[in-house]
Amino acid sequence: QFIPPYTEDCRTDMYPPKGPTFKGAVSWYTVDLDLPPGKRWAAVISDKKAELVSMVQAIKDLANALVPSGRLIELVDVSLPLMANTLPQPFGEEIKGISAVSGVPLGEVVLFNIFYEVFTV
Amino acid sequence: CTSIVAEDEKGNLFHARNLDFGLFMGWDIKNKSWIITEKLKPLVVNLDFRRNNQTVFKSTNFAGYVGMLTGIKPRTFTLTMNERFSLDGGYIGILEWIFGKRDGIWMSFLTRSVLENANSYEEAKTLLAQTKLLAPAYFILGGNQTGQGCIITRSRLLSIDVFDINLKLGRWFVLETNYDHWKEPLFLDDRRTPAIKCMNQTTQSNISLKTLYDVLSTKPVLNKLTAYTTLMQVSEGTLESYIRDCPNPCMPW
Repeated sequence: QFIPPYTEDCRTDMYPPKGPTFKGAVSWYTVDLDLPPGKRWAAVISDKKAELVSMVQAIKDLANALVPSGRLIELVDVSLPLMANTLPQPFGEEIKGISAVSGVPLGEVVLFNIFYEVFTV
Repeated sequence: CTSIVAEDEKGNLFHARNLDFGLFMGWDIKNKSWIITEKLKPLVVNLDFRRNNQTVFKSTNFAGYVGMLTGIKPRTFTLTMNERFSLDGGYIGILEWIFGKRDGIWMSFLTRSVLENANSYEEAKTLLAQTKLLAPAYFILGGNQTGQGCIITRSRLLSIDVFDINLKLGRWFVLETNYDHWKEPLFLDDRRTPAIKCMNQTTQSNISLKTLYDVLSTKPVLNKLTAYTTLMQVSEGTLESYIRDCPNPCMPW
């Protein structure tokens, strides 16, 4: 159907994934729960640092487009790090560890982690 | 999002989902795509959470996100979470949290905690239905025994509804998008009707991970917000994920 909602006949024989709807496979990582929370995500984040930085930058660009003064991101960077200390364990410490390994400011990692809650409105 | 739990004629349970995220977060006019959705795709990872060198649970995640949206406790249960939009949304829970009222739990933290600590389908169901949350949500839970599959519709405080697989009533699958199952979806965003049509066309005798992937590949179940598709089979403990794209013409949601 070439007008919205672009419905189509039920697909068949799509598996194994291939073709234009398949963008790539997903890599596996191990998270060792015996490690201290701050160190559990080090391997994943070391590998995905550039992608994480790029995604956070895209969120900042959107926020700055909404509030051009940059005050919204300022608020995130100042206020949300305080929230990290209130999060239940081990989540707060894990988020701090992700911020330390990636170099992404703590408030911005907290924002990414509460995105799903925020966007339920 | 679209999540499905289905039971085949031999009593095997399959659980699959499309993760859709990034609505209204920047539209790239040139590439006809959502900016944040495209930025999230390279962050998709499969994780094997281990303790004492043994798998406790597995999940599909975004790197940097410590909560869980999709996971499996091998041979015990599978779990996905879909967003439930409400005016009494998560921002109220967050404000309450900031102002010191912290008796609720962040929903993606609850799903992780359930994957880590619950040891049965029933225990997981009880925790997901009864724990106070910061935001409304749909929890889609599958077990490892016949009839174990349900959608738990949650407000921040209460379990509003639990909708189970019921073979006696001919309900061999449960399917959730982002609308209460007893209400009509928004006419501009009806992924439920085409998904149910494809499930019925597939039939219980042919349901498998392969055919679930077909259902989740059909537009508009697959759309511009779809970041990944995950397929899980609890009895085998398998989880496989694929990053998705929706070639034009394709619905933005």
